[in-house]
Amino acid sequence: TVGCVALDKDGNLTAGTSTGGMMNKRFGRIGDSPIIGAGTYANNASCAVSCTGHGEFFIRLGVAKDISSMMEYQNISLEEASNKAIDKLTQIGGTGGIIGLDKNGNIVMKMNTNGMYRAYSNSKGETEILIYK
Amino acid sequence: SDYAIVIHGGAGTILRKDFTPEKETLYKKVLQEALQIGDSILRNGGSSLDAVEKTIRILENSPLFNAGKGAVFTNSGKNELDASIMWGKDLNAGAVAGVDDIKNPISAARKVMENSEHVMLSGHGASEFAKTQGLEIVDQSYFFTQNRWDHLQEILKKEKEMTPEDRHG
Repeated sequence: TVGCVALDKDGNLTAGTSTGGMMNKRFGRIGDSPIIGAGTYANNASCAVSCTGHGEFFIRLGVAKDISSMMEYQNISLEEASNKAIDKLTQIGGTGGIIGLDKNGNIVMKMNTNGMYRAYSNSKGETEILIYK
Repeated sequence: SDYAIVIHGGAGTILRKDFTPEKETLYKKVLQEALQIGDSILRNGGSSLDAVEKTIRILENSPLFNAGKGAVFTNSGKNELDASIMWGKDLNAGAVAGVDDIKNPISAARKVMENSEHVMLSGHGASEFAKTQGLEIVDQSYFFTQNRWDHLQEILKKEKEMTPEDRHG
């Protein structure tokens, strides 16, 4: 799975995710990537999120929308909401990671696996490419 | 920040011992290329929608990642791709699922969002829609990569159950 979230100069957030699905899948299995709210979500009022991992768990938790909702209803930061989402994922046995951006340009890259291919850059000139945890 | 962009290429069991320096450089090069495309669009005042689509297309076109070219194989030896996109400005969204001949599914997802009254299209119908939108349609063989194929054969041969270690996003 690959994904991207971005905040433009007009303050608009976008999230996108694309995947080949799960190796050896059958019966037309679909994971979380194409399901809005599970693997992908964006709302200018809160954040943009793209997920990767074991899709069935992300679908059951509605992870991407859950992060946005926690920010809106609990008035917590993207960082805090993302940590809670990964905790929920871990508790039910799911594995994977998320990337996110809030309306102020704050970045999160969270996972409960050994690693995640990930990178970011911003208008401050900050940029980083990471693979391992 | 005035603008920002974050990308991922999947999560899973990524161990340093499995990565030669050359392999690590290869992955970082593609991530860097994808990031630069998106950063450039945003720096020049482009929309986050354009940045996300163009960035993901780079990753889809790389055989290193499980999306587009480089997608894993289904049990029947096919590639079935899914993608979605959502714009935070108006909560508009689009997605395609189970498509097997659209070169860049993320672009198809955007077309669904912008040019259809639906959110998600699947399978053959999604491909038919993509054709009407002028998107590039490719033969199934475009998505073939030897290492993914070998991995599927290994799994089928051993008839083993999938474990968390087999899942890479």
